[in-house]
Amino acid sequence: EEDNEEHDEL
Amino acid sequence: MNVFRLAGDMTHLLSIMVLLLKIHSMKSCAGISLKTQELYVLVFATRYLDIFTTYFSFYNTVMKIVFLVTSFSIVWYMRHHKVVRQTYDRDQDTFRHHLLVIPCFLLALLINHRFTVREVLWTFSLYLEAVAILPQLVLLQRSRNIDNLTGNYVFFLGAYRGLYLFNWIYRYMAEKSQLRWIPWISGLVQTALYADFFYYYIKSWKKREKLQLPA
Repeated sequence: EEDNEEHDEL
Repeated sequence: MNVFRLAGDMTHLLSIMVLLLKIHSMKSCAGISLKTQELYVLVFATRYLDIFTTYFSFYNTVMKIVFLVTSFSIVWYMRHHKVVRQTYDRDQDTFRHHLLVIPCFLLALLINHRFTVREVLWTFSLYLEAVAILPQLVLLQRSRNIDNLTGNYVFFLGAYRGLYLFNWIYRYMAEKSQLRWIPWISGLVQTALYADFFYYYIKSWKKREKLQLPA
């Protein structure tokens, strides 16, 4: 899912 | 994970460790803005809610828990610890931080990647984090004596988002990640707010003088 790309950051 | 991202996370962690060291060893929170610390609690609480819903990696989960627990405990110490709370500069720490929360929330409702609860809260946390340092910077400017731990705390905290900017450039160039204007611009604003502080921090470090910000 594309949304998760940035949510792996803190 | 690239080197800039890791360096950014470690700098962020280091800043919190420096602050906890000050609180534990000196039993003091002089020069530290409770307003800024409360904003960080809100930033982390809204951003890291996804630990319950999405799993990324062991590293990601552990770091999120560390940031949540440490931010809550710093606020607890400043408000309730019988020795530490007496060192809080209540009269100087007068920034009306609530006034930052509502505009950031409205902006997150208007400008977001997707209109879902998770995305709006995530976006809100990015906007709020960008400006959360303002009460701390105002307090520093009012403080005549900035001790080394406080100066280093703010320096590492500022350096962390600066390193994230390099991480985003790297990810965009090397990993062909998508355009992500919301975190990029928020991170740029966040880092820019420290420019003045960085200037005086480095100047005092070079001259080996005590850090003091002009009023």
